[in-house]
Amino acid sequence: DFPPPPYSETCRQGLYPPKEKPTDIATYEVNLDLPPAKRWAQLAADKAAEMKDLISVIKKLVNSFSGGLIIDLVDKDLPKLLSGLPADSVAEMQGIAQAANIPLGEIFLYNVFYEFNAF
Amino acid sequence: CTSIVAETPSGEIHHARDMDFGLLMGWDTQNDTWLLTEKLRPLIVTGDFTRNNQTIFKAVSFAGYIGVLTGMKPQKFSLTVNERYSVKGSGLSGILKWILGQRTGSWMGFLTRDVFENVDTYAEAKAVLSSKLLIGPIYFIIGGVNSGEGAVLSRSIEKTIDTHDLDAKNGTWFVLETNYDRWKAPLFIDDRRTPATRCMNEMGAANATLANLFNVLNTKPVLNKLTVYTSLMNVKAGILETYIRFCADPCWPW
Repeated sequence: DFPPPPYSETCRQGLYPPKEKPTDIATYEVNLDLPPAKRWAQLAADKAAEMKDLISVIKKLVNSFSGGLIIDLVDKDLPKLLSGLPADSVAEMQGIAQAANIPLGEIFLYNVFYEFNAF
Repeated sequence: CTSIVAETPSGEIHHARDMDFGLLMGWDTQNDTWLLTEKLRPLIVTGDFTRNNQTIFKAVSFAGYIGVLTGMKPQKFSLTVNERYSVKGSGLSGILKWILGQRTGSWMGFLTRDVFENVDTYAEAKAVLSSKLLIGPIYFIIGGVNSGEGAVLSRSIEKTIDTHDLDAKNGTWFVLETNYDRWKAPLFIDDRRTPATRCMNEMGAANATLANLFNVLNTKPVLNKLTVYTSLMNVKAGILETYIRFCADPCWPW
């Protein structure tokens, strides 16, 4: 139930500040002095269920256009795929995978999904 | 996505964005929502990246994602990333090269994270983001603290195709990017650029505040069913505010 383009809605006024608060979004310290594998541990543990929920959707969507090829590739060739990434990034993803109890390949897929989505 | 960098007559720089994500990623016919978009909202967090107990930069992120799609380094620069779709050099070739072992290009998320950790000036951030080889095409939108410090970099895998800089003295007091090259017409059914530009011009440079940018970004269809959050940034003041957004019906799906 929306009109077709061209869009003609009047520019909105007076919406700020919205009833939502910036503090509704949790802030986490990412301490770069810690070993990479420990930087995201608390966040990953707190949000594990939501991350699993999202990744299951991503896997279904990736499977729907690749017929399982990409997921198989990530599962089988993960060490090779990770080998060209910055060491700290790999360690951070390993830390997240461990804290959230999610396979590392799925965390990697999640972290590169923005590029996959574009193509 | 829609990203805007605006300069006021006094030379203050504001940077704001709507993060839209999940296009064609499963439409929930019962609730008229995008499946992936709905799953992303509970994952929104603000990261306060510290060294020696001091904030180095702040970023709006999705839990589990270690890159930066929206971020601000106080007193230095701000950055947002918008998806760029390109049939020629779509990113498929970059991903295939990566899989086959040719590791010359950078994944965008890891690159932006590296820029925030290791770069300290607007000019250097702009230079790095302009020149690095990438896995796929992208728009980088950067802002700074001084007059003229704002730009949209239209990136292919290999190079910067176009740089659109703030130039308030010559009338360009804002730069605005959705998901289309500025020298081409946007897709007819996904034209957020025209209404956003109209609202910016109605607002005028003298009224370019974060509050008014929030109004622009929450005018439909700039705000749409894909919008996950709106972020407002002022690098000089060290402000990064983020609001989770929902688009009440009637609302365009993108």
